[in-house]
Amino acid sequence: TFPGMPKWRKTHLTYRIVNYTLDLPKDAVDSAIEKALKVWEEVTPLTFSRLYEGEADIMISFAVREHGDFYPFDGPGKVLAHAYAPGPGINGDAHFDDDEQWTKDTTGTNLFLVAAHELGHTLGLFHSDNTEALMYPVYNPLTDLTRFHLSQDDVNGIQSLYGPHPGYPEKPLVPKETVPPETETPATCDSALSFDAISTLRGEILFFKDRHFWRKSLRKLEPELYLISSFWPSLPSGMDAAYEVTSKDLVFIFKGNQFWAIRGNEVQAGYPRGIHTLGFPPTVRKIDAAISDKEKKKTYFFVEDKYWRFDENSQSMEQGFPRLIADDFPGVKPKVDAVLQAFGFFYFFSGSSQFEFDPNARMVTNILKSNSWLHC
Amino acid sequence: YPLDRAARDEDARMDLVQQYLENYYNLKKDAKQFVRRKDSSPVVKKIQEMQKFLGLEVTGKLDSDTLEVMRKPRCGVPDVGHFN
Repeated sequence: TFPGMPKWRKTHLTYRIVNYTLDLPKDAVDSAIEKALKVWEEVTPLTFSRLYEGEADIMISFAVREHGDFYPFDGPGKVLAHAYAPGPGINGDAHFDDDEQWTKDTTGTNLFLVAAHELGHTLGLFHSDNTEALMYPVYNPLTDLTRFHLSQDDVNGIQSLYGPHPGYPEKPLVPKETVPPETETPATCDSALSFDAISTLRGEILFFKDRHFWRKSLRKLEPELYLISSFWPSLPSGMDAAYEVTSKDLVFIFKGNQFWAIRGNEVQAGYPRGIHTLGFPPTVRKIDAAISDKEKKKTYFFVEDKYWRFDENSQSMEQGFPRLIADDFPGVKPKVDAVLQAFGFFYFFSGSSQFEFDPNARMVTNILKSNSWLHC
Repeated sequence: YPLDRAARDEDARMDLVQQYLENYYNLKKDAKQFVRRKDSSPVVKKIQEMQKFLGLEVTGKLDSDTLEVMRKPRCGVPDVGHFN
């Protein structure tokens, strides 16, 4: 996605073909653009309708050389087209260099292929370094048009902005009441909301719930809801715990007796691993919550009414543990669902309640609703 | 003549790489005064960034593979940063 992740705040968009190249019959241009829009429609909730006059969200035009946007085209070859990220005015528009020979096949420059790429930009996708991806910047004249499909990289990118198509992948429609609750989108401001796990990630806070997570950036008031699978397809949903070790730029995700390590969008090779490799006794089947204190370089694991402490320097569980949570965090009620460290406090999440704990005063200083971080 | 010819080819290559890096990899135009040398560190770094992004061997040099990809038709949207 573009820096700042610009995206359309609506799922129904309008487009207009402002003018035509003389290289192709008008209906060939119309169908190339329709086909290119359909590529994105099939994997997102987005829908498109065509305008024939006035200002549409996506204005599509053909031009040569200087054409009014300070990014002149350069004659045949080299730059084929360009487009702008979602937004008002010129944003969201796509321009095609009419000094190219636009064709329906690949004897010239295939209009459908380039249009599908440029429309990816108008929806908010940036270039991909995956050479198989439609959003790779260099045009591939050898693409087999009969077998064209988006790469997983393209699908991950667009779904990170808009989520999947309601029926994607094709699933038989089932009546609402039999849809298992975890596949529904969780209600952000439901006062009974509880979390499976919470972690920071490069300055943002991720609140995990079933198959989704809210992404809260300190720069933005509103949290954004995503599918876990749109960022990390191989991670489990309904996880138990998560924490970030900022010094390693890693987030560790726990479910059952396994854990994964992720760096940004990438799940690290060699995972999942068994939690007993960290030093837990066999009696521990899963952990409930975890937090890594970056100052002390200690990671706390909470299991029922006890907790363990792991030394990040020696990479080993410390002696003298487990200890009772009640002894060292008085006022914090087990079982702990998730833990967050912020502003010098520990925030313990248990069901729909959140206990703000002052580690210096060694006492709970405030009790809040769990979803108070989601700007409810 | 041969010397002139080689110098002209080198200049053409330098123009191509400079324009490409400025258009798509945020090579600052104000770096022009020392960008003329292809082994200056801003240019080498940007060549390596471009080679990595485009899936080429990261050599920092204008090898034939790199030049070939740079001459291919492409989208005008930058690969780093975006239209400003």
